[in-house]
Amino acid sequence: PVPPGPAAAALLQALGLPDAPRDAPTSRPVPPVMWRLFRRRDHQEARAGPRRTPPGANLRPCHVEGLGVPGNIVRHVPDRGAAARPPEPSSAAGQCPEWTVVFDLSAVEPAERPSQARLELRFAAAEATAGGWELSVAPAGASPGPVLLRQAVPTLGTPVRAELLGAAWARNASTPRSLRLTLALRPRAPAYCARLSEASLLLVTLDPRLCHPLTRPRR
Amino acid sequence: EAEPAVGGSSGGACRARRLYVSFREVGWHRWVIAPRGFLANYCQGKCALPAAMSEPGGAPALNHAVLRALMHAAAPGAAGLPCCVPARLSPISVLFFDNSDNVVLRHYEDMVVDECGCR
Repeated sequence: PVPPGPAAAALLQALGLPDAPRDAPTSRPVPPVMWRLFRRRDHQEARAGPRRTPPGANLRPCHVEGLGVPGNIVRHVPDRGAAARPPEPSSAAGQCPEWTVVFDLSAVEPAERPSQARLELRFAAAEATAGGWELSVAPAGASPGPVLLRQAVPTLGTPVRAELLGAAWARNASTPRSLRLTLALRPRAPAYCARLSEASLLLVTLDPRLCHPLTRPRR
Repeated sequence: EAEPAVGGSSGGACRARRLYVSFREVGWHRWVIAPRGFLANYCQGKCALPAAMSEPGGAPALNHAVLRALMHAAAPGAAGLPCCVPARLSPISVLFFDNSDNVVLRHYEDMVVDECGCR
């Protein structure tokens, strides 16, 4: 391996990375959604090679095709609150627990403009209930804040997704360094409570410094 | 891994040469998830006539490059030859772990030389 020197530091800087991350976390699998986005982009880039690009066609450089939003950085942020959450016994409706989730967004630079912040939740030990569920999201803190988001959840068989941009922070505001939320999932009809098994945040940002205008199409 | 460079710009016309960047060689393979590396390529070669003109289907030749090559042919001492530089580039995407245990997909423009041209 190349010893860290000015050349490696210059390349890291060109890649927009302050320093070389330390070794990979041993217990963190790569989320399938990230593989899908990478393969979709990589496949397009391969197809956009010099020999196969139709005249005038260009990859949209600052656009995440798989999600349909502007952006050139996609981050899958794990919930830091998971380790601190005590195991929950399943309990009857009306006494469903609340969960605190914490997302560390300190890696996002001030120049990056958020274009999507998708909360993704997976639940376990839930039986189907007539009428489904209602998810509520509020800021976490000593005193409960106003509910930022309420969303009907018909089924828990697939991951529950909620868009936080515009709800947890304003669209044109810069990304907070940390996001602490209180979640609650209540059945609409009497039923056992569900249990949160995983929470994550998919954050898409656009760094205009790395965003070049489309190359001039060939005359 | 690179195609052996030809001494200076004396041999061969201006064109893209193979250069593969391996993240393992750079020592980043523990935090870069994919790809394992990429073909960055580089430009080298002589920009005298007719190389200063564009290859069929390649990037359009710059008139100024042709003018310089003409002047060099007529009076070698008057002005140097045009330079062989990237004329068309492609992006790559990199999937990696950052220091906050996030999995990050970043898109980088202008990382691969597709075509070279005389400028």
